Amino acid sequence: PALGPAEKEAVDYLLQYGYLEKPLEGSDFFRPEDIMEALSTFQEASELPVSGQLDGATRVRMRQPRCGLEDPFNQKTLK
Amino acid sequence: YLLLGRWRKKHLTFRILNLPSTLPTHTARAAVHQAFQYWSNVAPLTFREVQAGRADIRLSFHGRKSLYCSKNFDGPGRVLAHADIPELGSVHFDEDELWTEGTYRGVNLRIIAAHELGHALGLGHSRYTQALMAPVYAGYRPYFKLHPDDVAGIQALYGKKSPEIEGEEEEEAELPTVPPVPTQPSPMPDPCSGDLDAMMLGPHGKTYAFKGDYVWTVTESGLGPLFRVSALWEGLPGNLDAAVYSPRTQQIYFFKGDKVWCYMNFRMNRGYPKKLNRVGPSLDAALYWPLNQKVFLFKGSGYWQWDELAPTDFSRYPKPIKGLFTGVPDQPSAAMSWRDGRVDFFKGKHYWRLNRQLQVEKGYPRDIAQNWMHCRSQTSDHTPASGDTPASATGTTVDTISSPMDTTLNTDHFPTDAITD
Repeated sequence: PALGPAEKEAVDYLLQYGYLEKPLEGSDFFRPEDIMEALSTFQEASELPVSGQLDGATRVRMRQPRCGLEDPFNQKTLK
Repeated sequence: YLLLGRWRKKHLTFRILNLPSTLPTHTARAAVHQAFQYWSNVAPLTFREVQAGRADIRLSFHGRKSLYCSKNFDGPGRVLAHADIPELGSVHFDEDELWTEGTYRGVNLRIIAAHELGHALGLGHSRYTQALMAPVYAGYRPYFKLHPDDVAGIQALYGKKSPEIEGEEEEEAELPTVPPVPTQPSPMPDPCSGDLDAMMLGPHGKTYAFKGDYVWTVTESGLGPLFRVSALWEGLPGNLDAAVYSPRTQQIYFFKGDKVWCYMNFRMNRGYPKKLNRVGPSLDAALYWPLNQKVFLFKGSGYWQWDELAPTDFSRYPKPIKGLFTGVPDQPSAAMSWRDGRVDFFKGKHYWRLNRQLQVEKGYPRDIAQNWMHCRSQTSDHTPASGDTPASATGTTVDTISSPMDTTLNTDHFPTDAITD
């Protein structure tokens, strides 16, 4: 499904900082479950309520000033 | 905390190349000095400022574009700064930010400098949001101090600060222990035979071809002389399985059997070779794909994707080569990528070129000897178009290649931990 501007901005953020990896095989589109998992990882690493949804708190967090290096967080490292 | 690497010495120099216009010079300099001090207070590190010449850590401010940095900044807000991992030493700040000190306005230079120095010293991002090494700037804190996770991270790299540090001698750069290399090399290969062990787009954009005990460079105008592999990379055996250079970390990885060797330029990193445990032994080929900054390792009909700077879950690998690299044969003998994302696979006497969508382009496979090795014809004449291999190359000694050996210090971290353990 086509992403709205806010969703696209969030996906760009998740990609830029290593939460989401561009799918190499098949389609150029991300699967909703991949985006949800990346959002969940970002929320968990940011100590936000983990919903896997692009809620207001997550958007605010993504707009905060930060370091340009990638984050190493994924479900495995968080575990 | 996450560890990305470490310096092989504990007494480091730094140089401030420029300062932000938003702060008085003495205030900005004091902020940077204080940033170093946070780390030297808890670890046996010393930092000495130099005003000219080469320094280990170099701090500078640049804007949206820089001639000297490939990572552009984005104006006020969002990305504030970035830094390289050891032993590279670059620390860059976005000059469009409102850099301040002693106020809640703007962005505190001291705290951000301390964060970026953490990267320059080898720390990755912490998952503790109150840690200095958390990725997001938590704002000005008048009574700022390091988080226990920051302290634990830096001490994991350099140990705890001890009182004897003042009188301690600068440690010598320890030479790597290298296994003996056979003194009788295999016969000098004919580049026009087409067969290759490995290909690599190496540092400074040089293309290296490997066959048997020998390596040579390939350019648009011809071939370089053949050198013994061990003459260029001391301690490296011939008959390699695969070779790949990562511009992301500036490391060169060589694979043979169940071992991996890791070099920065022409010096082997300490602790290598190491055993490959997480990916299969006897790899066929390896390449770095610039579009996702990952290293790909190939064996048989499968591949592994490896992120050098983040934990990689290898449980999903190997995956079938054909599922990603359309039209490529199994068991390639070599592979390499170009900066624009195109990829070449080599097998036997032929090579296949893939576009950025990783599909074989029309007209391939083509002949390696003719199109890469400047050979006039595959069957009638096997003389390199650029001239015969110089006789002097037969008895190559280290002396003949002394200039490329004069390079930077090797690193002391283990970037291959993900695939070796």
